Amino acid sequence: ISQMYGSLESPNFPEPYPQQLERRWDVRVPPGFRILLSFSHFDLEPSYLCEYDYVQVEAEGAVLARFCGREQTDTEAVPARQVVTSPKNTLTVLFVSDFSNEERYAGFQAHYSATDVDECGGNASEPPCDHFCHNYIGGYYCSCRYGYRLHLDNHTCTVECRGVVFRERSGVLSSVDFPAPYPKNSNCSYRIEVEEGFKLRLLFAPEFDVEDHPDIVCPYDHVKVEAGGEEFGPFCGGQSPGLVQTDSNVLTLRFHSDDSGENSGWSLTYSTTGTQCPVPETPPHALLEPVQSEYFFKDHILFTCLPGYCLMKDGAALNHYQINCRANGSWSGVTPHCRRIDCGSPWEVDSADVAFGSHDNSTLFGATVAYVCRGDSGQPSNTSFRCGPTGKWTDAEGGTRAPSCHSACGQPSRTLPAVVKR
Amino acid sequence: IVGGKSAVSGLFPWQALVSVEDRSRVPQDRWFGSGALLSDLWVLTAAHVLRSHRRDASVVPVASEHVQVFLGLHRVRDKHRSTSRSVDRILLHPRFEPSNYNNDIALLRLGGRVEFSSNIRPVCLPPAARQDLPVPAPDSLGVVAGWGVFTPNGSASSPLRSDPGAAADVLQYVKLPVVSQEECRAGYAARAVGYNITDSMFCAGFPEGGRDTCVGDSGGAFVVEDEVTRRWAVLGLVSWGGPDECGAQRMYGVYTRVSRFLEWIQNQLHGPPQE
Repeated sequence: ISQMYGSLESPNFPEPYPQQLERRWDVRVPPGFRILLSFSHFDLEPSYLCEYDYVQVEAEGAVLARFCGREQTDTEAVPARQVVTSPKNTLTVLFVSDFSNEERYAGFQAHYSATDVDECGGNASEPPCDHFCHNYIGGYYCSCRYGYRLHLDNHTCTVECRGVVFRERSGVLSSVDFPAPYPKNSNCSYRIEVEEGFKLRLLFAPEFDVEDHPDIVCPYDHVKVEAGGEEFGPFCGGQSPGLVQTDSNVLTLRFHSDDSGENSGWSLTYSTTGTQCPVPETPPHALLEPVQSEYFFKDHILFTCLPGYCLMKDGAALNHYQINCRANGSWSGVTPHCRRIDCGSPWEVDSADVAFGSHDNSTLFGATVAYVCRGDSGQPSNTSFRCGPTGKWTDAEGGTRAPSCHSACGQPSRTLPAVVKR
Repeated sequence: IVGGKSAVSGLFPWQALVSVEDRSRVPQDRWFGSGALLSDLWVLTAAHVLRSHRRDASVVPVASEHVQVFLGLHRVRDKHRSTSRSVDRILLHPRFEPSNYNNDIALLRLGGRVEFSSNIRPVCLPPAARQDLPVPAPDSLGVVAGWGVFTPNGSASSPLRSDPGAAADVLQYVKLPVVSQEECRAGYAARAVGYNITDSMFCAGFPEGGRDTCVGDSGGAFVVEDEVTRRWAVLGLVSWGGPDECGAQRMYGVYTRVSRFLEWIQNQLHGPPQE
C-alpha cells in the first residue's frame, strides 16, 4: 500500500474473520514521512500474550506492538486510542487467527496516514545538519554560516582554505574559528614563503585539540608540515607539537579534518631566523657597530677606526665600511684594517728649522714637530704642531695653517739710504 | 708727502692703505688714508679717517663693510694684486674730538689674519710716555710714508688743500724732525688763533717748510728707529695740518702721540688686564 492514507480491515469485517488466517499489509509512504496507525474498532479473540489471534505492527524488522482482545474487556493488549507511529516511512500490519474460535469476533478496522517527519527537531539523536537545519514537508535541507560552504554530503559545512600564502617574516595562523571547533571535511593548506636565507620555525600554542584515535595515528584529523623535503607530523590529539624548527625558508602546513568531531583545533606563531654568519674579529684600532654575540642574515656591521687611524679597504681610505651578512651565511666583504694616520712631511717654512718630537722622525698620528726660526727672525706664532686625527698638522689652538718666521716688529726688509757725510 | 722720495718695496712693510667708500651718503663718498700694521690682525690708524661725515657732530665710524685694507702695497695701481682684507671691527678712540682732532686714533680688526712676508710686517709700539720725557722727544727724527698728495721737489706753493693735486701712485716717504710743542703752537699762533695743540699731539717738520705730510697721508705711521734695538716704532699718526698748502713755513704737520694711548691699544688687542 503506497497511498498517503487509508484503512485496513480484517477479512469479512464486520463479520467474524476466518480461522487459521494470516494476512499482511505493507504500507510504504515517501521518505520524510512517518506512518500513524490507529484502530477505530478492535474485536479479536483474547489470549495470554496474544498467542491465538492478534494484530502485530512491525517496522524496520522490529515489533512495534501486538494487539488482541476485545475493547469491552479488561485486557492489556487492546490498542484502544493508542496510535502506533513508524520510525521511518514503512509499516507492516500482520493479522493472524488460529483454528479454535468459539465465539464470534468481528475483527478490526484500522486507519493509517502519512505524517511529516521534523528531521530538524530536537528528538534526533544526532543533528542532521552541521550548522543550520531547515524542515519541509517530506524532507529537510542544511545550510551553513557565512564563509562556509555545504559539503557534498549536504550535511557538513566546510571552508575553502587552500592556497593561503604568508610572506611576512613572522606571523600567526590557526585553524578556522580557533578556539571554536574547526570545520569538518576540510583540507586546508597554508604556505609560508620568506626570503631565501631565513629559516622558518613554528611554535604551536599549548591549546591543541585535533581529533585523534587511541590506537591509530591520526586517522581522522591531522596537521602536517612540509618544509624543504622534510615532513613534520602528522600531529593530532591534545598534546601540542610545540616547536617545529625547519631548515627552509618555505613550508606548507596541511590540515585535514573529516566529517565528524567537535575539536577546537590549533594555533601557532611562526618566526624566522636568518642564516648565521661568523662573528668577525675586530681589527686593531677599529670600532665595530653593532657588537652582537651572533649575526644573522640581513645583519650588517659598520667598521670605523679610532681617532688617528684611517680605514683602508682595497688600497683606498674610507671613513667607514659596512659588510652585510648574506643569505648563504657569509659576509659581503672582508674585514678592513685601520692604518695609523700619517700627516706626511711637515711644512717647509722659510728661515725655520723643523724639530721632530720623536727620534724616528715619525709623522704619524700623535707625532709632534716644532718650528724654530733661524737667525734674528721672530718666533713663529705657533711653533709646535701635532699630527691630528684629520691627518693635518695642528697647533694647540686647532689651527692648521703653516707657521711663518716673520720678522719681529719694526724691522723693514730694506734699509733707508745711508747717510752721506758732509 | 711733500718734499719726500719714492719708497722701494719692503721699506715700510707695516704701511697699510685704508680705503673707505661711504655708501650711506648720497652721492657716495670715497677717500683713503693709511694705517700701521700692529699684528696679523690689527691695524692702527687715525680716527678721522674712519669717521662718517655726518652733518651732526656725532662721532660715528663708517660701516666696517665700507672699509678695505691693502697690505704689502707699493704702487696704488697694484691694489688688486696686493693682500687685502675686509674689516670686521672699527674702534674709534672714545675720546676722539672731531672739532680739533684731539685723540685722533683708531684700530681696525681685519676680517682675516694676514701672512707676514718681506712686504708685510708689523711695526713696533713705542715705549710708554713719561711725564718728564715726552715720546717722541723734540728733535727726534722720524719718517712718514703715504700715498697722499705729493710734490717731490718740495715746492712750498703746492699743493693747496683746496686744490690738493694728485695723489702718489708709488709710496712716498719723508724724514721729519719732531718740533717742540711750544714751537708748534707758536707757529700756528703766528698764522691764526684757535689751533689747539694738545698733549695728545706732537708736531714734526722744518721751520722753513718744504717737507711735510699732506692730504691722503692721514693715519700713516710716524716711525722712529730705536738706537739700541734698531727697530722702528710708530710714535705718531698723521692727523692734521694748517689750512693752506702742505709744507708751509712753521705750519708743522700735527701727529697723534701714540705713546699716550698704549694702554687703550693693548686693551683692545688683548682685552683688559685680568684683576
